[in-house]
Amino acid sequence: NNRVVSGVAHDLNVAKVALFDVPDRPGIARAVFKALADANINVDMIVQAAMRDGRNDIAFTIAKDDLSRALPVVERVCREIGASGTAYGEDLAKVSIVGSGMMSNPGVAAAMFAALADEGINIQMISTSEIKVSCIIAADEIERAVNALHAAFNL
Amino acid sequence: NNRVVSGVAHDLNVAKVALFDVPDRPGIARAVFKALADANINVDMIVQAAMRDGRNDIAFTIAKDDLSRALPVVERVCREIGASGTAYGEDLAKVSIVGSGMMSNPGVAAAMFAALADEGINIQMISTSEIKVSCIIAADEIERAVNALHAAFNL
Ligand SMILES: C[C@@H](O)[C@H](N)C(=O)O
Ligand SMILES: C[C@@H](O)[C@H](N)C(=O)O
Repeated sequence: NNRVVSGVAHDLNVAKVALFDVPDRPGIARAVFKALADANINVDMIVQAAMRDGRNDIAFTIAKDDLSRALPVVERVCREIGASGTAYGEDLAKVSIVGSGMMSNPGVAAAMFAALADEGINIQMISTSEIKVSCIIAADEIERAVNALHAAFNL
Repeated sequence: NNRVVSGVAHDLNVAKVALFDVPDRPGIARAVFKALADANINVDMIVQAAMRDGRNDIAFTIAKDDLSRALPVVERVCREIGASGTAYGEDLAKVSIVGSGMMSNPGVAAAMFAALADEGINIQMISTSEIKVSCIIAADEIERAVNALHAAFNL
């Protein structure tokens, strides 16, 4: 088990932003993230899940201090592309499990989600790569989250 | 520029599945992915973007051949947790840019999205890590996507 997940990482310098009901057509993701790049805002996680009725939601995370600069940019893009609205969240943290053995182990992400659920911790955003599963949770839950994940994966 | 993005990867063995309007409370992500793990279905990308009205959408990708086994599992979980419905997609591909220099370069994801947009390629799902930005697109667009990304990043 130690070989599958080799560590738990966390980041408290996290804010999230979302755009709702963006048109699901080429050029929309570029419009959003080019505007942020032009404003020199560093984006960490980007997540876009599933289209419904020709629309999709896009959420991303940035450093806490960049929120006040990012929001006007996002609101302008929201109007330009005809999205239905925006939302943001502060007082957040990112918690991740990291490991090279995760790819062919179906239960690993499920075990992370179970460990957080057993602590009553709500998972606000999820993003993955082959070697990492990252969840956004409330900042005041990070200690319990990290401890629960260390216990779940014998770390 | 070569040092920021070091490569383009792609995967044609991809199907996507989504659950809509899952209750946004602890234990829901576990319910979905434990059911898939118990059915021995390997999950690649998992994305969950933004909550609205106490609900969220969860999308994930699996190997094409696992779709027929995954759908009954997902439909059952959908009913159990009170989600509004499910959807799936076939004939898909995952295309990714990979690089260790991406983290502090705001424009890199934007440049990937721009290269795909310039080809008229629609981005269906997005997931990121510090060293990778992955997009799900139609399978028949993968060649143009990979070529466009090689050109955009001088690879
Ligand atoms: C929603 C957004 O990702 C859109 N599909 C695009 O390609 O830009
Ligand atoms: C939507 C789902 O991720 C839920 N918030 C959970 O914690 O399981």
